[in-house]
Amino acid sequence: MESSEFRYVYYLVQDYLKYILQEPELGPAPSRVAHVLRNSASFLQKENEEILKPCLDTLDITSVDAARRIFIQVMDKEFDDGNTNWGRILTIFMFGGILSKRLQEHKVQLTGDNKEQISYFITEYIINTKAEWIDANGGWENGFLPMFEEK
Amino acid sequence: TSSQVGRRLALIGDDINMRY
Repeated sequence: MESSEFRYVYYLVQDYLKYILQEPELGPAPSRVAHVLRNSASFLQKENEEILKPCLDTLDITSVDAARRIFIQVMDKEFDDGNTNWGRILTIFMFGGILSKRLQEHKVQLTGDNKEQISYFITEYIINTKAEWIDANGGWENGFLPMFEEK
Repeated sequence: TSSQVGRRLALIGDDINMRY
């Protein structure tokens, strides 16, 4: 049984991926944090997708398993200097969105099961490596939200 | 490679962190 913290992040990741994949049944964001995350991470994604494209083209993102491996490798590199900040946390969501779109472009059918797997490995990474930092830096409501809301 | 993407993401994250 996952912790309530895990379920909270899982629902943020799921909501962001649904938003990025433009799922037709998508309603309004289920919370303020989810709403701000949709806006700020997708803005960042639009801004950087083209810049990252030459690097991404070298990666073989053709299955959910490959996406998981690449995600872990990229994250390990991103955080190997030991620094964490809310901007970098935002890039975790952004990169999850980029990977999901890439899978779609490679004609990988993003079934409900596949999307759950992707949301799961992203959440697992955040919970296993960033939960303490997030908690020590105000959490989603008091750390993330004041920084990115209405900006 | 994944290392290049990781390094780029760190820079993008640090940049957005400074801007906000």
